[in-house]
Amino acid sequence: AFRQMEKDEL
Amino acid sequence: MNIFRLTGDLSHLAAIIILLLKIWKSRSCAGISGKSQVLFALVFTTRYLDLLTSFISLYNTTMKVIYIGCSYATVYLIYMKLKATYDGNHDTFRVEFLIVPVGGLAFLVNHDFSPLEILWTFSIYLESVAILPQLFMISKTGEAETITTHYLFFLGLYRALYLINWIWRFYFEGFFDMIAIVAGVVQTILYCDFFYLYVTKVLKGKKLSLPA
Repeated sequence: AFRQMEKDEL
Repeated sequence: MNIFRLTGDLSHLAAIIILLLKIWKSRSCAGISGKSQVLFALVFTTRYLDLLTSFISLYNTTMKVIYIGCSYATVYLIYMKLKATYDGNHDTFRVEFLIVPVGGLAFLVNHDFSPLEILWTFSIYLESVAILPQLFMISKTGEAETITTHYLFFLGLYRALYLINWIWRFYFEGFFDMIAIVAGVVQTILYCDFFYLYVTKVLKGKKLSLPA
């Protein structure tokens, strides 16, 4: 995956 | 969540709390760059707008609220309550030289041309250079209080730990975000000079003074 769809990082 | 990201977040939280307590207890913001703190408040504001649109976890929401709350409280102390102790003569970095290029870059290089994504990208790029006014101020005054160096150490350490977190997540989850990684590398590199002084001076009980 190029980038996690969900932004789960602060 | 992995140990590197968790310790990174706790290191970031420690930095924010150390600074707020230092200013509050000493009733003074001498040696602290108000411009950097305004930039950090802007970083959190533009990055955490998703507080209004999506819920990820209690931890995620709690930390975001704490970061935003503490950063605005710090700006309030510097520019309002303890304004008399603000050393504006040494806090002269031209932040427009940061905000304009970062704003332009966020429009040019992003994952998705939507308002939330552009603001998130702006926030990531801005965070990587937000400490420059503070480092510039220390180079102008030629010294920094020891508590300020601890603040900077934890602040620099947090993104360094995030770099390891991204290596971990790439290896185990196949996840990576090139924008966050490149900005994080730049951000951590900007601290290298300070890290060297911190380890060779402050950890040996000396005061941090420049030129080294």
